Amino acid sequence: MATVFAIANQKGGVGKTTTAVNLAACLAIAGRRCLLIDLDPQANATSGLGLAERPGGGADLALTEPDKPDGWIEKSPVDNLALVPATDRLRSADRLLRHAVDPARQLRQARDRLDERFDLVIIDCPPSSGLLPLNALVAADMVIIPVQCEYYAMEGLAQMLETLGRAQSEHRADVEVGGFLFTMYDPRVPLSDEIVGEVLSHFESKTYGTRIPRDPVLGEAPSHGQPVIEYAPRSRGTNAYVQLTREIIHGIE
Amino acid sequence: MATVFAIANQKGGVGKTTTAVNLAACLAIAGRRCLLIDLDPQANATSGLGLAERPGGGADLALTEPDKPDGWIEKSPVDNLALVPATDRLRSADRLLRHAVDPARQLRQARDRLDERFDLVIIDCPPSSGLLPLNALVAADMVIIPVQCEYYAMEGLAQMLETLGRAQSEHRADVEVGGFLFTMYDPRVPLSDEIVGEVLSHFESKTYGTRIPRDPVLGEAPSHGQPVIEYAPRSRGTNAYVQLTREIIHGIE
Ligand SMILES: Nc1ncnc2c1ncn2[C@@H]1O[C@H](COP(=O)(O)OP(=O)(O)OP(=O)(O)O)[C@@H](O)[C@H]1O
Ligand SMILES: Nc1ncnc2c1ncn2[C@@H]1O[C@H](COP(=O)(O)OP(=O)(O)OP(=O)(O)O)[C@@H](O)[C@H]1O
Ligand SMILES: [Mg+2]
Ligand SMILES: [Mg+2]
Repeated sequence: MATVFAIANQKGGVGKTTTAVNLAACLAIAGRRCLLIDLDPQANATSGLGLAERPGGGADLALTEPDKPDGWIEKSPVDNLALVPATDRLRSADRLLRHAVDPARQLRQARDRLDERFDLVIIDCPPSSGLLPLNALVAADMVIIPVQCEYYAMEGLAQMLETLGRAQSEHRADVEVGGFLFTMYDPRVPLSDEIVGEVLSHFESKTYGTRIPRDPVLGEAPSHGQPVIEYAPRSRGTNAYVQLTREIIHGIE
Repeated sequence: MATVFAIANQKGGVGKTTTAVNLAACLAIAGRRCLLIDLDPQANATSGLGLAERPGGGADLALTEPDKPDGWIEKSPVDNLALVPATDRLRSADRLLRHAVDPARQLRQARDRLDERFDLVIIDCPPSSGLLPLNALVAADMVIIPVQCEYYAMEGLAQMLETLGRAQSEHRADVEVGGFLFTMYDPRVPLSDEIVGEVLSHFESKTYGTRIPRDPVLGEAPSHGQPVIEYAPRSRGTNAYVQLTREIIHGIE
């Protein structure tokens, strides 16, 4: 039985891809059989693992031929980690899924086939509230909501929870909030602690204890096509994602 | 005759809203009659000026009733600066414009009415390549492309230029690149200069000389509902946007 996590937040640049790639890599290195699905047409998770985007034959097929995973799952450079690469065709998701009976439940149909092969599935989402993040939410058991320690990111949480509510009510998704995750946390910037305080006052029980610090190596690692645990194993960025991985494994096992 | 700028980049969190709000405010304070259009359903530019989002009667009307601007333009707290606030209805832009003859050219139809009243129009876009940024590109004379000094943001430039090319070829847009704008530039982070060097090697003639430094006041100002020139008038963030404003005025007058 695989546990499926969506990494979602319509606010842009909050650390969704950085969390998806590094969490998936840490889980794989901890011995779990992992699949990373890149549902973002920007294909950042794909290039973050050193692989190239291509026109089709990846995440677009996961949505249009969910019952044939051999056609869209491929190896990644990290042991125990497989990847469904983003493709250009994702850019017109509405057109891609126009003939589907229930366009929001396409990815969920792949669940049975994934349960046999993987322990964990991580889905990276684009910065939107459209059909792609909706497919991820409907397919997932839990959603991790990265919260950059900035004002606009905090304000966006209401909209993110509305999107989640719509997935549950209109599309029968049984996804729950796995947790809010503070990213780019910098205790030297007063706003960081203000945001943390504000979010904790509403969602403390649903917030991960791990806070991802602002660490330049997290920005450098993707330019080398590597997860941070391989690029800078002894960095604060790596320590934080290792700690988050422990927290998540502890929560599901 | 108004000059219309779109602020666009499908990469999330690169400083589109921060640039839209602060450029519009600096132009207004420099005595130009300005209009800021918030085309992002996140409504960050709207709240960055201290105003609240609402269900309808703002940017959604600019798209559906472009010939009746009195219905969607309102005052902002800054002299010389009017605002078209984002509204919830923007979230389903495809549905909103499904009856339009040419959904991509709706906002452009408002141009004539805006030319009489304003010197400059600034349009903030959401992080996508969909119908909303397309309307902004088709309506605009120039596009400002904020480039965060990070690897994923640089990689995304190819896709941004493709979107621009499609607007020009498929929707007869005559928008040109006004310039690439480096944002969150931090000379202490080696990657920053690497990214700058890479972008300049391809687009030097189209890159603004002004670089916006990483400055925490740019993150704090929106939480006070003010542009940075009002929140922290003597800061590096304010100096950079004042310099950018001079560079832009010099380019168009
Ligand atoms: N903790 C961190 N410290 C420093 N830099 C970070 C950190 N987390 C992410 N970054 C960098 O910040 C930028 C934004 O992060 P990322 O691209 O992961 O966000 P995202 O939410 O996936 O963006 P999008 O909305 O475009 O999909 C990237 O350049 C990334 O390398
Ligand atoms: N030069 C800067 N220095 C420090 N912080 C900045 C700077 N520019 C923007 N920020 C902050 O970084 C975050 C991202 O910026 P902003 O929201 O303007 O980007 P965006 O491209 O509009 O994002 P989205 O893709 O979600 O629309 C915001 O919290 C903003 O306050
Ligand atoms: Mg991303
Ligand atoms: Mg924005």
